[in-house]
Amino acid sequence: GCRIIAVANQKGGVGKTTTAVNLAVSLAMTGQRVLLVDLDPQCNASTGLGLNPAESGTSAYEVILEEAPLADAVVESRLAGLSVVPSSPDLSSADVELASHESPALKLKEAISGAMDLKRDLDWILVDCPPSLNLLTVNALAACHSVLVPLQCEYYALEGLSQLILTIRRVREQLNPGLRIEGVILTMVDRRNRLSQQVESDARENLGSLVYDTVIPRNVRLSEAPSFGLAIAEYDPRSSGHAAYRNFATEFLSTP
Amino acid sequence: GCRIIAVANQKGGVGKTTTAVNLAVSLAMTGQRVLLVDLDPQCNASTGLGLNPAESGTSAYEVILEEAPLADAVVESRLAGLSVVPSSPDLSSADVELASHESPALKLKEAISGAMDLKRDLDWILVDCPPSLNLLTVNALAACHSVLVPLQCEYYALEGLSQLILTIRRVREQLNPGLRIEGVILTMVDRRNRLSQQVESDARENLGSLVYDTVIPRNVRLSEAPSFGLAIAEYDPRSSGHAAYRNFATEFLSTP
Ligand SMILES: Nc1ncnc2c1ncn2[C@@H]1O[C@H](COP(=O)(O)OP(=O)(O)OP(=O)(O)O)[C@@H](O)[C@H]1O
Ligand SMILES: Nc1ncnc2c1ncn2[C@@H]1O[C@H](COP(=O)(O)OP(=O)(O)OP(=O)(O)O)[C@@H](O)[C@H]1O
Ligand SMILES: [Mg+2]
Ligand SMILES: [Mg+2]
Repeated sequence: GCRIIAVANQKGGVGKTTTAVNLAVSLAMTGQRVLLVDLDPQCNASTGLGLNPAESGTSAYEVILEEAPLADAVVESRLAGLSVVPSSPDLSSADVELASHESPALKLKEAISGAMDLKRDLDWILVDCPPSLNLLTVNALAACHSVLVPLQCEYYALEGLSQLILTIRRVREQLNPGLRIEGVILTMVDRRNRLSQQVESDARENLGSLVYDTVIPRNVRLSEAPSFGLAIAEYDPRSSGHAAYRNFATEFLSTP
Repeated sequence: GCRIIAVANQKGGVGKTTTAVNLAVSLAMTGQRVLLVDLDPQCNASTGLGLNPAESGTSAYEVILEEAPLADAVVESRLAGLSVVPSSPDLSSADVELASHESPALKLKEAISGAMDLKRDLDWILVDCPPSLNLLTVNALAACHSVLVPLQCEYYALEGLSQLILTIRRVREQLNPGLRIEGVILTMVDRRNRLSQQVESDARENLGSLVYDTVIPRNVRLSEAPSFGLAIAEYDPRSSGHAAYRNFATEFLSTP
């Protein structure tokens, strides 16, 4: 069946989008069939794959507001095996617009369960979340099987983890009983830097086997790629950033 | 009088908190009287100054929910001239809780205008915002005289600027007619890196004199300081990060 993974962390700038885009591409390159849903009104995952949210017709906004079925919002990327539901800046008012609806937190879950035909042809649905624990992120946590948590090796990022884990527990109790953490992927790792080493060892000590062996190094090529609308595999396949995401995809697939 | 500045940018991880904390401290060290309001449920500005949100009594949450006057939430920092209104994780549900209130976007503005005695003893109120354009950030934009925008020298951060400017314009039209941009401070600048140079020149070309001459370099000491609950001035006064924020405070004070 199709596995649904939310890529979430309310701390900003920790590598959620970079991980969602490059994992999606790496999985597709190994033959997996992947749908990437961009649930962040910043639209970074959409533009990072070369899409222009202003040109897209239906987006995640219409899906969340129940104005269109999920399948209507799906566009093919340049890469075989990878399709995308683009975001829209309109999503930033979804909280307010959905406040008066029946079960506002279950809109994405309902849209995905209604898309039977779509799901039959997919191995993975990855959902890129905005930097908050608001209704959009809660929709993703309610809709997914598990949460992939990018953790930047910095102090504020580690501090925020407990709030994220609390929210995941709350969503599991109230909306999604099977919800669990898929894993924690360390990002922007710089092993020459004491703080990065310390955060890595703290994370492995506290989170144990939830933390993947693969780490993503800080690599400027990863931040250059989106300015060309390319994933790292297309922009610089010889970079340390690409090697890390390729290895991560392998470890991700082999972790039960 | 007392000037109110929101430190805002919906892009995550661009240096909002680092700028709010270190500008507040640098201003206080030049004799200015500063109140830092932490409006982010992540509580990073609070912990970055050594406060423990769990121990604080009244926080920005009670102020926004009109359960306490602003003055009740103010705590003194270790530094003369600097006081703080700490945040609370409870703020993450403020959107939902305020949705049924009369003018939910004006709670901070009302709280600040009600604090006459407090304002008489202050030169600046800086408000650290969460990474979103939600009700908390809109409250800050409605309450302030101007917005200080930290801009990370990366592609996604530059892309997000147009949405921020649109939101500022909308708040100016509907809630706060005098709202303007105080300035744009470039953060995590690495002049050895092509992308950083390109973003800096794009920003200066498009935004002109809004962009401060002073830039904040990428400096690991800035990210180490909060793990000790210290601002950079206290943690490593010889660092390039501290020199940059001291110079920025001087330029900030001299820019009309
Ligand atoms: N391993 C890395 N090495 C260098 N730069 C990186 C790396 N991962 C991400 N970046 C860059 O760091 C910035 C933050 O990453 P990204 O936008 O993916 O984080 P995010 O968590 O999605 O942010 P937000 O919270 O705003 O959604 C981006 O400019 C990105 O290009
Ligand atoms: N100039 C700098 N050099 C190196 N690291 C920095 C610099 N400025 C900030 N940092 C680090 O980068 C990370 C992001 O900065 P910060 O948390 O201040 O951003 P933010 O915009 O407040 O994030 P959020 O969107 O989550 O509120 C933090 O770990 C911080 O310590
Ligand atoms: Mg993102
Ligand atoms: Mg912050």
